[in-house]
Amino acid sequence: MKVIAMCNQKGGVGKTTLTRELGCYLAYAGEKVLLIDADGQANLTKSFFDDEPACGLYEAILEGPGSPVTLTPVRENLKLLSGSIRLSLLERQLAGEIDGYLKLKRLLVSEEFMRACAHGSSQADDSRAGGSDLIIIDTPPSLGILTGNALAAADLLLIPISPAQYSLQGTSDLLETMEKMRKTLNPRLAPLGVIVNAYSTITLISRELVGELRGVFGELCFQEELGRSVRFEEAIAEKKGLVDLAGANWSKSREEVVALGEAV
Amino acid sequence: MKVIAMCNQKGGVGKTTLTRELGCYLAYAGEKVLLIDADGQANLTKSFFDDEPACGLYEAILEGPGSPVTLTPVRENLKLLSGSIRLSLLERQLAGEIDGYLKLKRLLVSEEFMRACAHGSSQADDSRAGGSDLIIIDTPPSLGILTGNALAAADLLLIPISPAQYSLQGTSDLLETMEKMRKTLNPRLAPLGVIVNAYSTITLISRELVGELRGVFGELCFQEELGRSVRFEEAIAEKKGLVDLAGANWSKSREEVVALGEAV
Ligand SMILES: Nc1ncnc2c1ncn2[C@@H]1O[C@H](COP(=O)(O)OP(=O)(O)OP(=O)(O)O)[C@@H](O)[C@H]1O
Ligand SMILES: Nc1ncnc2c1ncn2[C@@H]1O[C@H](COP(=O)(O)OP(=O)(O)OP(=O)(O)O)[C@@H](O)[C@H]1O
Ligand SMILES: [Mg+2]
Ligand SMILES: [Mg+2]
Repeated sequence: MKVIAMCNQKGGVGKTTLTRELGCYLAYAGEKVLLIDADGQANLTKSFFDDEPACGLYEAILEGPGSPVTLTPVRENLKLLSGSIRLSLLERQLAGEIDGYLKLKRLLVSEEFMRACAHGSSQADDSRAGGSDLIIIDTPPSLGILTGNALAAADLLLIPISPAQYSLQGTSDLLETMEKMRKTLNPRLAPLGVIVNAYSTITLISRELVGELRGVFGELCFQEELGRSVRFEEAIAEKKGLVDLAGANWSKSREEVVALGEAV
Repeated sequence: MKVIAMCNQKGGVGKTTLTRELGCYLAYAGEKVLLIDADGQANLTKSFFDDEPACGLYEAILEGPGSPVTLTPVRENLKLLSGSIRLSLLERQLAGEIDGYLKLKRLLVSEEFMRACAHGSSQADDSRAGGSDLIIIDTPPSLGILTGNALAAADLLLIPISPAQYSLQGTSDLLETMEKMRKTLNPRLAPLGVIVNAYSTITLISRELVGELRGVFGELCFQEELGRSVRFEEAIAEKKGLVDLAGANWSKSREEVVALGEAV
């Protein structure tokens, strides 16, 4: 089981978009995937469900060991540990606790979590471990306790960036945070890479920025990129991933998601 | 002196872009404007200066009464109380304090602040009050202590939104937070309005979303909108506002900023 944290404290760069599109593609390709919505805005959850599931990540962390964990099925091979506005309360509630940053990490190895993974969203007795091949954690646009929990629980860090001056400025803070996390709570955390998202080829400045970003990150930057396209917004409206949408006209963005999914 | 807080916990909707463009336009039109960068990412500060000023909002809040406040001149009629990564420390440092949410409000009425406003960025002795007609505060994409300080210090709340499903979902939390703030720390806080930013007219879903957003917010939503345009990114590269950029080709986005500036 691989755990990926999708992080960038810069807002609106595509953390949620990449989490849902990669999750849907890899499930479509046959991997057993679990998405975790660790953002109080719960955009990931709302992008799949009109009504927020009653129990999610907040309940699983707060109620602690012994109480069942609820995973909500999204499509075949894809489950969600849902988010809610209540998660923003966790930032304050966990602030003082010594193990405030380790709550998610502990949850992912707990009996209850293993049980919920193995058997759909019901809390069956059979405690066979695992069930998911891959977990992707969506995080809020800040370097607070929720993002800290995701970094402490993850094996790999994926950073979406958009071709903008602000992207060049903010990502060094994030790599610094990763180093700090590696030295303190999670020595196995490694960068999986940086993904350029929502570039538009028609403008010169966009191409220049992508060139600069590739220069800064080198090998760390995936070759595959996602262009800006209205298809992503339409996919949210249909509560599905691009790969699950009917109609050939999804082809360009869909192809980009598939290529990226393969690379990841 | 009017104080406007620019808030939306959804990331990447244009808080920083609108703060800097409205600030530059209103200064160009003759108003004395102060921008405050209350975001740890310090995008607003970095969009004007390659090197971050040594002293800014963090120092002003932490050092408290008695120590001078440093305002950095940006252009004629425009000053900046700069941000820095150190502001993210404030979130934790102020978490326990009873008056943690009132630090910025207190700063804006302090002797030292008045002095700094009156005479450029030096800390002259003449303590004539005021100096700025308008203050706009840029905030981070979260509803934490920094945004709380901005809401407590402000007279008016301006909410940028982008035509996206997530915008429709997140803004009710923000209006709820405003109500809560009004009942507890700041009874005079009133909504100035909601501004649609970065729409692209060519897609149907974008036009539908703008229609839906106008339906939800009614009168609260400004008629004036900002279209998506690469000019904004180019303006950041030049470290200037759109109104200060040479060349007639800035016309469409510049006209939109002027119209919006007039309305505000
Ligand atoms: N490649 C793309 N093309 C077009 N639109 C995109 C693309 N990627 C993301 N978007 C849109 O841009 C907006 C921001 O993306 P998203 O919400 O995924 O970013 P985020 O980093 O998760 O934001 P936050 O910081 O608020 O969590 C959304 O409305 C999304 O639909
Ligand atoms: N009208 C627009 N047209 C084109 N690009 C825009 C427009 N408004 C904002 N942008 C770009 O979109 C990105 C996000 O905007 P901005 O950083 O101002 O949002 P924000 O809400 O301040 O983000 P954060 O939540 O991280 O503070 C920036 O790269 C900016 O240059
Ligand atoms: Mg998100
Ligand atoms: Mg900003």
